[in-house]
Amino acid sequence: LEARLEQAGVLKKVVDAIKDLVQDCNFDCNDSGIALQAMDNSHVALVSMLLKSEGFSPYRLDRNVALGVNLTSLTKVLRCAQNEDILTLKAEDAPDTLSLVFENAENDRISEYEIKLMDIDQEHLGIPETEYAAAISMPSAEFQRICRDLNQLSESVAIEASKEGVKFSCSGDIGSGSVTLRQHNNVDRPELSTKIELTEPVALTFSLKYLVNFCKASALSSVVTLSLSNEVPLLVEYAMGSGFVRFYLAPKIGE
Amino acid sequence: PADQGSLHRYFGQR
Repeated sequence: LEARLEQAGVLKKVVDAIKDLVQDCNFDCNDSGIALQAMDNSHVALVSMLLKSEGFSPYRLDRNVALGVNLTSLTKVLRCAQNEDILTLKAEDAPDTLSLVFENAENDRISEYEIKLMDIDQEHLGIPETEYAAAISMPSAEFQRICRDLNQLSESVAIEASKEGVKFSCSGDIGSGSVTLRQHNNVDRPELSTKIELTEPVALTFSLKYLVNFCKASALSSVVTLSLSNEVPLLVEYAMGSGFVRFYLAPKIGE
Repeated sequence: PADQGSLHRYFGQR
């Protein structure tokens, strides 16, 4: 593998977004790019990430390879890169190590690091194609604020999407709270718009602890999309220029 | 209070 990324900051943000959810995971490298799928220890949340091969220049791969990485170790090495550095990932066919090269834009500094890889026997889940009943896109900073605010009052949040809007509500020992968003279109700054596409009303309850965790991906994209259907896991997606980070969260069941 | 089910309830193993 040899994959060169114009901005090391992209990988730094991706790893920052997922390192508190999963510790060890495989980076699966194939023709479509570098992908990752991993569940948290409780098997309640799943992260699915893709950095498309088009996002690298060049992207060269002789045969598919799984890079078993400890994300804490990778974070330590990525801290040694500036966000604007050019990052090159290199690995042999049956690699024991992953090589990371950081070059500054002026081309007068080259840093070379290697991290040890590990064999990870990772469970892969098949995620069915789903036509969601509701898709809500909103500023990622707003979603983060709602999750943090409501998490002060409660462990869980009810998300209800209807024609009127989307309502996040919670109740706990000290009281209760809710935030309702209505659809609006910001012509000058589309990334600040809230869009609600609905085929039928949805009401689901989720653990806020995980949602707060997902919001660490807010640095990746100014927009987040929540996709919901009754009785299926929530999809929280942060799209990047050439790739995505998606989180799935199992709903709470029964009252 | 509601129970937290795991993702295995929804997603099959590949």
